Amino acid sequence: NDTIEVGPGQLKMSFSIASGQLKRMYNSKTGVDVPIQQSYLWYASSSGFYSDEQNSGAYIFVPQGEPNILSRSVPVEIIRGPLVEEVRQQFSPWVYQVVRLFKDREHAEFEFTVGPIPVDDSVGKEVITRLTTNMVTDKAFYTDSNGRDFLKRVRDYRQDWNLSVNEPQAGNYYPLNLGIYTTDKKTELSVLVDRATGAASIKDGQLELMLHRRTILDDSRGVGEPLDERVCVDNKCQGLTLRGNYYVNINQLGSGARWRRKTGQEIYSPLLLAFAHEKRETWIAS
Amino acid sequence: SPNTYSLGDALGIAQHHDAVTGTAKQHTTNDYMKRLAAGSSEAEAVVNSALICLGQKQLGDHCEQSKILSQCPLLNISFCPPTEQDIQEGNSLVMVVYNPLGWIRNDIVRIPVHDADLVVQDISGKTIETQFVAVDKVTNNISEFYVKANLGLPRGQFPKYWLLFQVSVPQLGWNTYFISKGSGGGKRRSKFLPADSQ
Repeated sequence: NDTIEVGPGQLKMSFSIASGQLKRMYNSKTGVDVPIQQSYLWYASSSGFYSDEQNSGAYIFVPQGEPNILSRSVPVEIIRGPLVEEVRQQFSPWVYQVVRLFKDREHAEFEFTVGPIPVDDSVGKEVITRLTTNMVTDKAFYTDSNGRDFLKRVRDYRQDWNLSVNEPQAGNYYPLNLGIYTTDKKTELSVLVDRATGAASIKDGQLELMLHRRTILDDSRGVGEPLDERVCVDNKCQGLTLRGNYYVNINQLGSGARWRRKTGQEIYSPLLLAFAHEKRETWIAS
Repeated sequence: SPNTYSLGDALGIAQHHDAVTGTAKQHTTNDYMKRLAAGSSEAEAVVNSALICLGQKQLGDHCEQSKILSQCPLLNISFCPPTEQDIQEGNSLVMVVYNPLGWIRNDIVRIPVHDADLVVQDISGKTIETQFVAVDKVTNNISEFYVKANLGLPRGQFPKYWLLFQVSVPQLGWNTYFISKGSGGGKRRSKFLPADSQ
C-alpha cells in the first residue's frame, strides 16, 4: 500500500507514495522485475583544490568528490490514460522530469528538464541522473562505440595497459552516442540517449548519465572559456535550460540487443510530422 | 526551388573537432548553431515540398504546390503554430507522417492543441482513439522564455493540452491523419486530469 503502480501496458513502474521516487520496474510479459531507484545529483566542478590545480572544464571532467543528491523526496503528479501514463516529478526548482509509459512499448521514456543551473555560490555544477539497482554487475558495463557496437568496459581497468585510477568518477566515464547497458546473471538494464553525452557505472548495479554542465572556470587546456552558455531575453540573461529524453528498458539476459538496435534507430530517425489546414475532401481528392 | 546546400555547408563545418566535442568558444558555437538552423530550415522546405508531391497524383514533371505544409522544430517546448491554430468549420488540421526507416512503425504522436474537443480520423475515415493530457506549467514557462529568445516575439496563448494518438506508417512511406472539431459542442470528449491535480 505504500506504492503506486503506473503503466497502461506490459511495462509497469511503481513509485513510493511517501517519497515520490521510483522503486521498481517490471514487465508482466517477460516476468523481468528489477528494484530500481532513480535520482538526480550534481558533482561540484573542481576549482583546482582537489586535483593539483586542474579545473573542471570543457576538455576535462574533474569533480570534487562524491556528487550531491538534489532531493530524496519529490512532489509527484500522476496522469493516467489509455495511451500514455505520466509521472511528473519536480526534483528542485531547476530539475523537472516526466516519465512516460506508453501502451505497447517495452521501455519508459524519461524527459528531463535541467537548468538554469544556479552558480550564485561560485561552484560549477555537473548534473547527472543515476539509476541504482541491486544487480550484481561485477564491475562490467557496455557502451556504444560512436553509435556502433557496444564494447565491454570494466571499472578501473583497461585491457591493454596497467591503469592507475586517480579520479574514480572521471577515470571511468565513457562517451555515449547511442547508449549504455549492464547485466547480471538474469537481467539486462539498458539506457538509450537522444544526444551525445558521458556515462559511467561507478558502483555495481548503477548507471549514470551526465546531463548538463555549467562551470565557472576554464580548464586551461585551450578553449579559454568556462562552460557557461547563457540565453538572454530583454537584456535578462540566464544559464541554459536543457530538455531531452533517455529511454530505459529491462530485459532477460541476452534479449536486450534487439530492443537497443531497433529503438536506437527509432530515436535517431523519429517520425517526421508536417501540418496543413485544408478541407479533408480536397486533400483526399488530390 | 528549395535545396539543401546550406545544410550541406553547415554539416561540413560542424565536423570540426571543436564542434563535435563541444570545445569551441561560445561565439564559434553560436555560429555553428546559426548555420545548422539555416540549413535545417532550408531542408524543411525541401521535405515539405516532397511530401506534397508524394501525396498527390503526378501532374507531368511537376506537382501542384498550392497546398502548404509546415513542421514544428520547437515541438519539444510545445510550440507548434499550425496545431495551436483554431480549426475552422469544415476544415481539418491535416497531419502527414513520414517514416524514414525500413520497417512499419506503430507509434504514438503528441501535438499541442488548445481544444480538447477534437476528433482524429485516418485516411479511410476511421476514428482513432485519442488522449488529452494537460500541458504542465514548467513547459509553459520554458516555452514563453525560449520562444521569445528564438523568435523575438511573445509566446501568445499557451496550448492547454497535448493530443496523443496512435499512428501507423509503412516503411519508407507516409500516412495522413485528419484532426477536426468534435461534436461535443465545446465540451471535453475525453477524461483527463488537470495539471494541478496530485
